[in-house]
Amino acid sequence: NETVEIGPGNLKASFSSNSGQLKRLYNSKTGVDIPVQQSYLWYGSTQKSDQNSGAYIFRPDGSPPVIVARSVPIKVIRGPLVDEIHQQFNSWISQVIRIYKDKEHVEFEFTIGPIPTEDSVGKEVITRMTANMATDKVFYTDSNGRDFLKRVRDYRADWDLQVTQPVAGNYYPVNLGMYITDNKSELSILVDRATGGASINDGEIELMLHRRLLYDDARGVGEALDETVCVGTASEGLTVRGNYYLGIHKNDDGSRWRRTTGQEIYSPLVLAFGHENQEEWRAS
Amino acid sequence: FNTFSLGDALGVTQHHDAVTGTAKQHTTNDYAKRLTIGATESEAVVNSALSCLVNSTTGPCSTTSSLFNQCRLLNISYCPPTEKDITEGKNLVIVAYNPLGWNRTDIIKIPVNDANLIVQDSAGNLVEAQFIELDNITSNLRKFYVEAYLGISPKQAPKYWLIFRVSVPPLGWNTYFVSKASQKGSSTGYVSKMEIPL
Repeated sequence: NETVEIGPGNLKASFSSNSGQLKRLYNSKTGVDIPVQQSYLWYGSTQKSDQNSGAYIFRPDGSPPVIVARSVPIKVIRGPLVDEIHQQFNSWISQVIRIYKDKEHVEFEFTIGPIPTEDSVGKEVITRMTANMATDKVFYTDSNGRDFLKRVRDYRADWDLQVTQPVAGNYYPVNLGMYITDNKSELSILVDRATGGASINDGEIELMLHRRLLYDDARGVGEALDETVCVGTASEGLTVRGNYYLGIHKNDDGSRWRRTTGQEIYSPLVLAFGHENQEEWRAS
Repeated sequence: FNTFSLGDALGVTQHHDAVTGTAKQHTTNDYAKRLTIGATESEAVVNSALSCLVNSTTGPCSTTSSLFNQCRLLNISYCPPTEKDITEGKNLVIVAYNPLGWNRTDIIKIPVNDANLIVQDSAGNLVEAQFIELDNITSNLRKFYVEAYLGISPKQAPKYWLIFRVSVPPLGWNTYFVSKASQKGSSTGYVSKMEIPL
């Protein structure tokens, strides 16, 4: 009774009944079993004399990111093809977690926005996966959707790095995905859009999902990063909806999944719809 | 129609400000407008090509008209062709094209108004289906963004997502049919119920 489990196929995800949080991923076919938590947080930014966070510059205010919700109500939907968990973290962040019968990954569909700014604080919303893995500062991000490059937190191979920005300085571009490994298993994320990602602590992966900021970063654009959508005379901040995909594999087995699933995300099926008489349709 | 306007828009949006989102808002809006015009015209090319390729006996193979439509706002459940009531003799036809060079099995998800539907593949075999009720967050997004992007008030949100598995050959397509079940309640689809753990 303490956990809710979903997954009609080999891959199972367990959630705490009390907190609604993801607790564990387990694949009965490969035996990979990783305790993992997932949450939404935001980095705040207010006006600074030296450098504002803006379109070019990610410059959080130095405080740890705010956790959106420590516990979240869940709704569970089960079926022969897909199981879903619906979670609403607050009035402007929700997600659906899906596990399909034939797929060996978890799909997260996030809906974020409009980001409120009435408190005069710009917000940069991330999702964070926390796994029980000893990763020794190392993580991997893709190089323009092709190879994966090794990244080491607070380190540059070519020079002695003075760490002045412990968060922003460890963010890397993510076009295809990123992963961490502890020499026993791999935890990988694939994305449906270009974004930024980091591993700020060992065993963690975080992705930047949405940003709404109130001040120009003085790098040339001359505007705050504050996109709105208008309907008639009303306008509100942009809402984004997208997907990311989480895979767990034995060490060295994840690359096949990242390559093939990555291409399937990048090149989805093209669907066309019409209305015709089936009897007269010559199938091809 | 041709695909030149999409090619042109993609050329313009190679600029570093378009790639990273560091343009002024009115410039970003112009990038979006160019890409939308290009995508719309290219969609017409694809729809026309599919009409010819699928070789329907009823459909025209013409460069000016097409049997098909695509749904760019499918993620917020806006897809007029799938929401339209399925009438006697006219089934919903779905053509899935696979742009990758390998066989692919995937799940597709479309908004529908009825759970008393069946899905068949191109050989007439029944395909396993699952219905999930549309959530409020999606229906609210649909109402707001259809009005914002298309300037129209959409009809009431559809009741269900219809989910089924498709198999598509490399660089090829497959056809699926959605029709009304012969009798009410005779659909073989599984209607999922929502559980709220205590």
